[in-house]
Amino acid sequence: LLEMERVEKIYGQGEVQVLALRGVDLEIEEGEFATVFGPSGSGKTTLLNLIGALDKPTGGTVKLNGCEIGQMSKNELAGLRRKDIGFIFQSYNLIPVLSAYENVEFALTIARKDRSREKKTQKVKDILRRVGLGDMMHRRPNQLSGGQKQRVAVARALVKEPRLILADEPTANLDSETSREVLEIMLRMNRELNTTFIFSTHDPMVMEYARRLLEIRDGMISRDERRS
Amino acid sequence: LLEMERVEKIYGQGEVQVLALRGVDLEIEEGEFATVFGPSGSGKTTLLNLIGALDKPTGGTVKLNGCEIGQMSKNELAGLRRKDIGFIFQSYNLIPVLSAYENVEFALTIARKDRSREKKTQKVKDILRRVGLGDMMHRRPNQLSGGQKQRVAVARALVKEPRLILADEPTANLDSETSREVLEIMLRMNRELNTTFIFSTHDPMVMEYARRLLEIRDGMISRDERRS
Ligand SMILES: Nc1ncnc2c1ncn2[C@@H]1O[C@H](COP(=O)(O)OP(=O)(O)OP(=O)(O)O)[C@@H](O)[C@H]1O
Ligand SMILES: Nc1ncnc2c1ncn2[C@@H]1O[C@H](COP(=O)(O)OP(=O)(O)OP(=O)(O)O)[C@@H](O)[C@H]1O
Ligand SMILES: [Mg+2]
Ligand SMILES: [Mg+2]
Repeated sequence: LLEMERVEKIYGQGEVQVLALRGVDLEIEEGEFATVFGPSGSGKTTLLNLIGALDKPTGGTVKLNGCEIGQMSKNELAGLRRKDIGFIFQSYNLIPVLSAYENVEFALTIARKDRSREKKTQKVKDILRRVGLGDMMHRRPNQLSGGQKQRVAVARALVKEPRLILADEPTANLDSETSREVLEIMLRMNRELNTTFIFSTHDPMVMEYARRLLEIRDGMISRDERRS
Repeated sequence: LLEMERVEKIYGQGEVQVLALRGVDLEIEEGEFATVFGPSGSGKTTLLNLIGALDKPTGGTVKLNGCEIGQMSKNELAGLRRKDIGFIFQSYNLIPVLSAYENVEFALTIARKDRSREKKTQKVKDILRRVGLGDMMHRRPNQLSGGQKQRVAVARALVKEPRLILADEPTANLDSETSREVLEIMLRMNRELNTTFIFSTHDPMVMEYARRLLEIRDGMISRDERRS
């Protein structure tokens, strides 16, 4: 599903350059449940942004389903992200003027998977209930706690059932019981739909669930381990 | 230092009301190192906002140093927050157009504790180095990782050496090594300057450091424990 070869990402120009990723080689197959972990500032978010085609590498190649994202047009990338990739951002990125329900519905609408209106409503309500937000669907982000906003971000990525979900520290603001509920939903999607999950995390519980462990330090993968 | 009696906080009006805090009684003495913990949505941020005079209770009284915050004018409250209270927000609230250095310096400037310019510069650089951001002081928030932004928020609250620091999930986006470094800085401030710390957290490491444990569930304190 994903092939990264000698990937580099440099921020800034001229004198002040930050080498966020310094030569990453990585292959991830469909259906994997992988997590990237490592110190703050080590490059996890940068890596996920490249995998999710939110950004382009400054060196090396990133291929999703055999397509090199560095060669794709803006429209092709946008279409890929809308339909096939669900992204849970480290800072949620919810739309402030929309309710939790509308934020999730919007993601499903733009994924254009042509379902009936009733089916769409059902899917949106179902995922929001499953992350424990059933009775606050109509609230806007500024009327929700930190962990509730995080769960709206989770619901929004999961509702369109994409092939690949990239979750950047999805449990950072959740208590352990809620974290477990969220991880169980994701594990079930992985088993039933073969959805590929790539997490970045500091949370030992997420690492517990992962079957592929990728340690990153100073922009390089220092350890790559599979386990059952 | 802090007295809360029968404190209630209700969001919303008319039909749709959310009882975020339902009668909280709490006393915290100067020099305590306390943490509030509990499920997502249980009322931690709401509680900290009331203690920090960022919001007023809808019922009951909140007294800081004997002054009832419900009776204070806007100016008096603003003065109190600027000088005596350091707040680390769950979503950081950094000023986007200022660098990390300027964000921290700004907090020290408005605290008006009348230090020489050199002393101020020294304090700002010192706290930023201690949280590991020494070589990225000149970057703006959008050039920093999630955990780096969180540490700027920490530095900004600590630099003015206030009597009370309220930290809303200050380690949520930090790896364990960095979390420990931040907690050690806070513990040292607590011992050397008798700074009072009240945390809200989901992180077991923060709970490990706390000498006062306050469990909150559905807007009420369900457990209140002191230990050495
Ligand atoms: N402006 C608002 N309008 C309505 N309800 C609100 C508002 N702000 C917060 N709430 C609700 O009040 C309750 C307490 O929120 P609070 O932010 O204090 O929770 P928390 O314990 O900090 O949660 P977390 O661990 O997820 O950060 C939640 O159910 C939340 O949805
Ligand atoms: N726009 C930018 N300009 C300059 N440097 C940047 C920029 N964005 C990120 N960086 C730097 O690139 C490095 C990697 O950042 P990244 O956000 O990927 O880290 P991370 O592993 O996600 O950290 P955290 O665990 O704190 O979220 C960091 O040192 C960061 O400061
Ligand atoms: Mg990150
Ligand atoms: Mg909160």
